[in-house]
Amino acid sequence: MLEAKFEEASLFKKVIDSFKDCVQLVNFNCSEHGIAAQAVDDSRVLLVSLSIGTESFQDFRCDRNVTLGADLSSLSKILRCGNNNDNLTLIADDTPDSLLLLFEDTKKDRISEYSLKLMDIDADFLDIEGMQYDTTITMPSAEFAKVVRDLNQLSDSLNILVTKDTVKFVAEGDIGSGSVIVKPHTDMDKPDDSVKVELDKPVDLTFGSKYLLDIIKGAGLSNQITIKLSSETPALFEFGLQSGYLQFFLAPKFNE
Amino acid sequence: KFKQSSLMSFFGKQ
Repeated sequence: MLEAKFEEASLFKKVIDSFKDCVQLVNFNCSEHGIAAQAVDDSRVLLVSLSIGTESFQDFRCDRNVTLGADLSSLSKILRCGNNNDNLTLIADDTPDSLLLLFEDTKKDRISEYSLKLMDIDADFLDIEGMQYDTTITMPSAEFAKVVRDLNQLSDSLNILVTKDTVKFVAEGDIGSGSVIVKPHTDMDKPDDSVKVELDKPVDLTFGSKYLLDIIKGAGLSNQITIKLSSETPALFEFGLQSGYLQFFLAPKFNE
Repeated sequence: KFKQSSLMSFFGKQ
């Protein structure tokens, strides 16, 4: 039996909203450690990996591992029915055909109950653990989102160049070109505004802008984004949760 | 021109 209660429905709503536009069918794997999911987009370029640890829940109980196969557009429709500050409890039995979503407004004594039909989803599980990266960038997620949105107007590709003391984003397109340079700095008053660069090797990589536009939908989850890049493996873009994370793995573009 | 690579060329399936 799974019984997972979020103090505020907004957390789960935000998490689902952050990746519902790039993947549709997702297996949520529930265990004593929390809820995890992995899904690849149809073009097999972008992978989403979610982990919501038990600390993110007000109450969490999962006696036996259970997989919830859900259509995110349907789940999202139901999530829109709850208010952001309602309690949200996810309930499923050990071999569920459906997931029960219970929204409770404790002030108004209102309880709304929805049932989502589950499905068997046959999905590949990719081994994404233990990769080595040449550089790790931590920067404000809103700033990264703006760079991606701005440079997307110029090109369908975004080039990211990292050296010891700069991160340079470059877009070159038909109408012209643009670049944004971000330098590491520490903001004592607002640590979340800081930019940090750890570098083993300089990096020069190019990514499809349309996938980056999907990734920045996670910016509402966390004030900071961590970007790990390597010439050998897909890039990792991570938004931290209070307990857990939402990660996007993006395959780069290569010069032919 | 740039060519988009696939995740499958990097990750092993489990």
